[in-house]
Amino acid sequence: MGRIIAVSNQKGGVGKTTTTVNLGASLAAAEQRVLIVDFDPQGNASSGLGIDKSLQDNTVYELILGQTTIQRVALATELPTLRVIPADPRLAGAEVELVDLGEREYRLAKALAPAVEDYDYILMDTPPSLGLLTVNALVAAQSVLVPIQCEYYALEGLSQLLNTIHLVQQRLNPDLRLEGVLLTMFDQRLRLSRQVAEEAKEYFGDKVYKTVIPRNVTLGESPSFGRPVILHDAQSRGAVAYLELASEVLSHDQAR
Amino acid sequence: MGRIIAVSNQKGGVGKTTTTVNLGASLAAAEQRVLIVDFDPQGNASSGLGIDKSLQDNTVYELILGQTTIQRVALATELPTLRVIPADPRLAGAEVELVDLGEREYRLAKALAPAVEDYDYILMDTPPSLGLLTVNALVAAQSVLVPIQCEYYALEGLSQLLNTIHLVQQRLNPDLRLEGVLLTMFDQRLRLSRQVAEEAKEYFGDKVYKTVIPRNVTLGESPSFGRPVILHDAQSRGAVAYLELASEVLSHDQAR
Ligand SMILES: Nc1ncnc2c1ncn2[C@@H]1O[C@H](COP(=O)(O)OP(=O)(O)OP(=O)(O)O)[C@@H](O)[C@H]1O
Ligand SMILES: Nc1ncnc2c1ncn2[C@@H]1O[C@H](COP(=O)(O)OP(=O)(O)OP(=O)(O)O)[C@@H](O)[C@H]1O
Ligand SMILES: [Mg+2]
Ligand SMILES: [Mg+2]
Repeated sequence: MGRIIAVSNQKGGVGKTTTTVNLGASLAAAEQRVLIVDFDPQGNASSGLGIDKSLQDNTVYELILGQTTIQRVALATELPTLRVIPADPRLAGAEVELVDLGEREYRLAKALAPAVEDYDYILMDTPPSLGLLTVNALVAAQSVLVPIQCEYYALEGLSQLLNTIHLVQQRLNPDLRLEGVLLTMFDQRLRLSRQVAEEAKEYFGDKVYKTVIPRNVTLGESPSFGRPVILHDAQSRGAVAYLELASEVLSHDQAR
Repeated sequence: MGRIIAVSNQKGGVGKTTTTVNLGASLAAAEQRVLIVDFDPQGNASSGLGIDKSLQDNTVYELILGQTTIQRVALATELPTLRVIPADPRLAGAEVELVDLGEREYRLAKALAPAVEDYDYILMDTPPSLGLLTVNALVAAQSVLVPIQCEYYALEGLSQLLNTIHLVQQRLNPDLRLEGVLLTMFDQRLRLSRQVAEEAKEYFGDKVYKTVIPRNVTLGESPSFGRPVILHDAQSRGAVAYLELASEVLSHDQAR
């Protein structure tokens, strides 16, 4: 029974894509059947998994417009149980085109419904905004994983994000809940990092994952090789952290 | 004769706000009359300059809807020749509300027109997207300053940004040009940083500023004190880099 998780935070550059790709890959390494949905027109999750976007006739854009099926658009990756639905800049057009269509907030939810039985985890990467694309992901999701960079500006936008989640719960998806808050790019040596981490823990309590992702250059390098970090350098601190996060997510699920 | 510059890149977290605040402050330290316009609903530039957003009746939202004037909404800062027009989450509503209004792409340009004579530089911070808010800033601007983080994903989105700039030039603002490309968060020790910097220089040639902004924790700390870095720690590498950038921008302008 697939768990559907949106990875979302409208603050830019906080590690949404890095978390989607590397948590997805780590869950697949633990033999979970995982589908990553790239729902950001930048298409970073697609290229981070080695997909050449210029070669794809079908992307998530065609999927939400009903022009293709999941089977045709979900691409294999180097990990046997990991598939990815790619995105490219055409998706930016959907933000405008969907406005006039019926059930515009439910397009992604409807498109993914046939896949729920085939996967253990469906992870959706979202753009740094609270527009119609992110709302579609929040409607399709059962829960939201919120990466928070250990920087000052990262705390500022949280109330806006929580407001949006609350609005989606009230009007569009009453079952939506907070999966967890993930501290990213944590640098033990910096007082700023420790301060922001402390404040996030005070604000979110036990919703903050015990796993903290350190700032680690291999997480920045692995996308340039088109591979998740566990395939690029499995011994690195970045890879170890995301494997730990995967086992924390799995232990939460087994406990439910 | 105010120079109107939009600071823009739809990739998130690349240093748009940090550049707007600190280049603006450094130009003001060189006795230029500077207006910073926060055009991102996150309102990071406002809080980075010590503005308490919850206390403001008037923000840039009211300005573009014609409900207030520049004089009432441009707030003083600790630097005598620096003012800021604040933003808050209400601005996110404008993205939807503007769609049905006439001349929706020209709202910011029209609102700022009365200020052009009073300032030497008008810098606009933009959100990490290519929607109507960013388009408004590109229409109001004479040029675009593009911060690029020295990371792999940062290069991916450039062609989308250049496409958008080209579309704005063709249809809405023929005079728009590229002010320059600024390399940010550069870490000399990392091969990744050096590689991305090399590629950006190949791609953009002499449009890349000679000044490169290093990764420096004071740039992350100063917003938590509500002050630009030159007032928080003027000796820091971050402050020195933005002062250098300001003199490079000024020397370009004097040469014209
Ligand atoms: N823990 C980390 N250590 C070092 N670098 C990281 C880490 N996490 C992410 N990065 C790098 O930081 C940059 C921002 O991360 P990423 O692109 O995943 O954020 P995002 O939230 O998806 O950004 P956007 O808002 O543009 O979608 C990327 O270049 C990425 O490679
Ligand atoms: N040169 C630097 N060295 C260290 N930290 C930096 C540097 N430049 C920016 N930062 C920090 O990195 C984070 C991202 O920078 P910033 O918020 O300015 O980017 P942005 O492009 O405006 O993000 P968004 O896309 O969300 O608007 C911030 O927490 C900022 O304090
Ligand atoms: Mg991303
Ligand atoms: Mg910003």
